[in-house]
Amino acid sequence: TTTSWNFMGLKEGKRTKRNNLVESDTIIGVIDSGIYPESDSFSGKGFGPPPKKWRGVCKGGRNFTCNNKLIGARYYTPKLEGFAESARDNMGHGSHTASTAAGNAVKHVSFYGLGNGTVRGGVPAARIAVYKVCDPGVNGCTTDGILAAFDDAIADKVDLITISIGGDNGSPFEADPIAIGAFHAMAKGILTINSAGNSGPQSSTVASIAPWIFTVAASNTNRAFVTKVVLGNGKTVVGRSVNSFELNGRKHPLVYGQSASSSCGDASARFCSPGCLDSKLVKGKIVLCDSPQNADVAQAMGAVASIAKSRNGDVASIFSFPVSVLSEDEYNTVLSYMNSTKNPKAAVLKSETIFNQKAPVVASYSSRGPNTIIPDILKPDITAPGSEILAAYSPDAPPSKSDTRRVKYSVDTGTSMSCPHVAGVAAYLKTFHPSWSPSMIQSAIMTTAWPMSASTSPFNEMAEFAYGAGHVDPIAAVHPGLVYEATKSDHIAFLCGLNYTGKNLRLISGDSSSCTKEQTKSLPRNLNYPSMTAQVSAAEPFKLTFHRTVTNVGMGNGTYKAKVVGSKLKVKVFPEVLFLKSLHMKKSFTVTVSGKGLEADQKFVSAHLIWSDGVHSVRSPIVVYATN
Amino acid sequence: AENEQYKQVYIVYMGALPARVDYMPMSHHASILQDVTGESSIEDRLVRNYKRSFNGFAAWLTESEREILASMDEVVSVFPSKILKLQ
Repeated sequence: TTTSWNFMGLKEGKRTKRNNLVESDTIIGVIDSGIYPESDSFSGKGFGPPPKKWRGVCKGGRNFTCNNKLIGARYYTPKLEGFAESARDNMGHGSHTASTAAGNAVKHVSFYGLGNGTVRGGVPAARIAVYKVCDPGVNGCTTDGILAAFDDAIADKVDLITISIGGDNGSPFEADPIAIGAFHAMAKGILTINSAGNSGPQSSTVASIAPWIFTVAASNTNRAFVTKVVLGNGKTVVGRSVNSFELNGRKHPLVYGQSASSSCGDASARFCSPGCLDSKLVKGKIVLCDSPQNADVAQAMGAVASIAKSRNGDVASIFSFPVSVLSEDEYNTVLSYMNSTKNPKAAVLKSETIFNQKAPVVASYSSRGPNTIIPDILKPDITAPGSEILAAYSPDAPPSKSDTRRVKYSVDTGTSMSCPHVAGVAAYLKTFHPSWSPSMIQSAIMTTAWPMSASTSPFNEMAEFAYGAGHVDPIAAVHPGLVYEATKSDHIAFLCGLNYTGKNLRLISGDSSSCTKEQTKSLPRNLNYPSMTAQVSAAEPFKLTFHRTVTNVGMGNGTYKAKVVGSKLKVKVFPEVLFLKSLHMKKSFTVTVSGKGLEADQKFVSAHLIWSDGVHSVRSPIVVYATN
Repeated sequence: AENEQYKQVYIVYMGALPARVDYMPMSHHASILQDVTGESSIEDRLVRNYKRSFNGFAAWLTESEREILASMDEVVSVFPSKILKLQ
């Protein structure tokens, strides 16, 4: 986070307007792998006592002390041999996400000199409550523990919940613990922010699919870590990694994994697969591997460095020894140098950071829609920085596979990192609008997002299914003008439209509500959501409507005119002008979308509806897609 | 027979907490478990209760016990506890 907040306009210190009193009363619940309580990012220095509303406890286990920053801790991980029962972070992940959302501002932080800057959360004055559900012992996070964490976090009166956990795909609500917990959180006015998943760039991989969850995709920022490789013939190629190891530019002999094995076939040897490399052939050399996956294998066999190839060269990772990950072309450059040189040599340099003009671009790994459980709800909702984020870490966990180092700050990548960025923005927003409901917070962030375009990256061909409404813009989100509200009863009606009836609905809603005939007939796409999405049959003409209602949260009165930008969709908005004469006044409108019919290979068409009063610009994506 | 006795942790989701002030979630969960398992002590079965913000519990159950629970009026759904991943 040494650069991500500046990148999106949330400047450090006094350069950003804050409501410090309310911010200090804000509590962010972090459901993750626990926390490293001794980190400077979670120091309680300068904080007053916990907010009066706080109902939680500090039960972090032995040798675990809370403070006035880290005000709460609980753990739900099963008792396991060799693992102390505690809320302490054995994975580094929970410390990283907690500090991204609400960590103190800590100056002069770097990863061995790399990425130097001030690490801080979105709301440094806010408090943190930790709910540990993940541990290496269970190799992940148990869903019965996740549900218990929600049960406590809601009752403890946190203001927001950030959870960077998920499955490989969506599940029906009644079997999805994060959707269940988030529903009850929403009913109590608590917004849940969830990572979209890292199964991209394939479509229909987003696992967080409920409309009452705020689902976050990941993108890069304008700071990138690069690692140069200097070949013996003087040529330099640029690769990606966060390489803190200094080899002082010394060149070492190069060997290709394929020719460094005496026990495996070419295919496995090229990938430096475990058990393939012959230490006699790699010791003291730089090994070329067709994947970064097994770099630690090369290290174990005595290599001094590794050069790897990766298709998705858009992310730099930490490795346990010097590695540079090259694009296909650059990798082939090295291979052809090797094939044309008697004693090929090269040097892998220490990484450096560069200014990356092409940002934000959605990350290749970020999970994509369409939503497999509710086709007419666009997921992910929003995009935030997730690649190469430097934040707090736990010295109880290695910064990379087979790494002997231990650090208090590290670089991590994933939608796990973008999720707490949005949690920080949501909390920032809430300090200016404490009474806003979860859906209003979500709407404000979505309708004021930076537009992202499909053209800037090879992985963006999924456009809104990749980046949702666009990239979060914290400053604009404070003044959205209009918001799309969806209350608990709107969501109950939504569930009626999905045939949740009788017993289930009554039990979930907790009151004797049952579906009216009209609700049962309601279409999911008519949930008052800040984006509009519809799945249609391929190759058939379509004409469909979306019903929406906006609430005025701008100045007293405003006249908003509708404008539709974007492509091939025929869109009609009625009425085209909304007169909102007072604060909190609501106005409804319909959007009618028609088209000739999507060819099966034409995945989708999208446009944007913008309501503007000359000051505010309330932008919503409209997406129509066909599946075979 | 072995299959029949195979147990795994299931989450029994019972929806929102009833508004009745006299409702005691933990004793309700215990009595449901005793009924379904036929065992008076549920200590080895119960993994945890959900009782503060919504209603339910997690327990070691066989498949047939799961089916009985899923059909009960006060139960919304019964599904296996799984391992999710950090992202």
